[in-house]
Amino acid sequence: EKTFVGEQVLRIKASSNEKMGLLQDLQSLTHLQLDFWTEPANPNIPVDVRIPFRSLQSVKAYLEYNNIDYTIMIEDLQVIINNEKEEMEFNER
Amino acid sequence: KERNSGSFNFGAFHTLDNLYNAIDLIVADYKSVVSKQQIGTSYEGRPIYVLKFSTGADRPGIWIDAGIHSREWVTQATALWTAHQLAFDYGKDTSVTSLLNKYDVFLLVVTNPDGYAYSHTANRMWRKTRSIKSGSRCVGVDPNRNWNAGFGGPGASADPCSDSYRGPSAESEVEVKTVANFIRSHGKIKGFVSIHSYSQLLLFPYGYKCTNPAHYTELNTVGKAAASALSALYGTQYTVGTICSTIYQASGGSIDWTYDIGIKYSFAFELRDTGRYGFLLPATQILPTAQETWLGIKKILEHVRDNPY
Repeated sequence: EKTFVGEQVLRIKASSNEKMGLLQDLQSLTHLQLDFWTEPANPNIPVDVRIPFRSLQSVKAYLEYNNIDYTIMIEDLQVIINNEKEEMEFNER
Repeated sequence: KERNSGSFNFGAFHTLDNLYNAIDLIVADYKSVVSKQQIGTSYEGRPIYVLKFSTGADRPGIWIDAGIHSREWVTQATALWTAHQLAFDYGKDTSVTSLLNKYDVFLLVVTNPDGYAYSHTANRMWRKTRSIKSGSRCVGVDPNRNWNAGFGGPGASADPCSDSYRGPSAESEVEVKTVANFIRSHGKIKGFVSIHSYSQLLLFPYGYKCTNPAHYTELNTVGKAAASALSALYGTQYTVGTICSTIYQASGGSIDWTYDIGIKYSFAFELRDTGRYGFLLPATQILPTAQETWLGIKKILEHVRDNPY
């Protein structure tokens, strides 16, 4: 079973079309293995992206360098998955 | 062990087997209005069941499906709750009763059963089908890029390893072909609602192109009325519009295909998020999500009922 320890989901707010373009550039960097939960297309809709642990530092550095605002939406994905699993097991019982 | 649909815990996430058991319970409890049809088999051999809500023969139909992207668990849960509500309300709620006295409703609770099972057992973040393509090490196709609507156009990937891989050809995925065949062979589907999550959007065609559909004004009005009805319960705000103008250009999507074959009332919901969990919406959110979504869906169903074409 695939685990997601240390993976984060960032909520990114691009304040302009130019910054949206920078997020689209990020999307093309396939080696980072980013999982865009909402796509960078419309500045009115925040971009949520799941980031593998090994790419976290690079992505955050990229965002900060380009003055793109973000918040951490999910601190550690695996923690939430574990909670969800426990709850399901509890309900099963 | 849950013994009837009334004691089933709709406010929890369940495995595929449990969902299928719940479907059987609903059918058993409301035999006069609901039946189960197996319309096909998934790539890995799982049955694809649709619930048919019907009170008479030879009626036009309305299609509702959920969970084409498997990791969106709240959509399958919402659809299951909706199934129970629809059956329960017939004969009690005037709107549902008059709807089912004119139309059949087909409800596909788990559109992508292989993906759903895989997201429960191997990869919680899985969103595609589980089909294997020769010549690629990567598995699966994004089933909402695989419909025959602008297939292969912008907003879908040709890379089998991408999460939005469109597949080798339109309807290459048996899960998509099964639904498309059903819609084609039925011939009288007048409304099509696809339930996804998350980000609170109510979308209508087009996604594969950025031009407005011929019925833009009507669809926009219906969509806004549905979003308004939905928000009346908990204040959840939806954005309404075409796929292309609201989110981004995406080819091969289901509601574009249904609209292009003549199903005027084609909509897709992106259900609520609390702004903190994305696809991992806590189970405590299932019932509020389902309850508010039902109000939006009902508005669309009523419009279809009252505006035959």
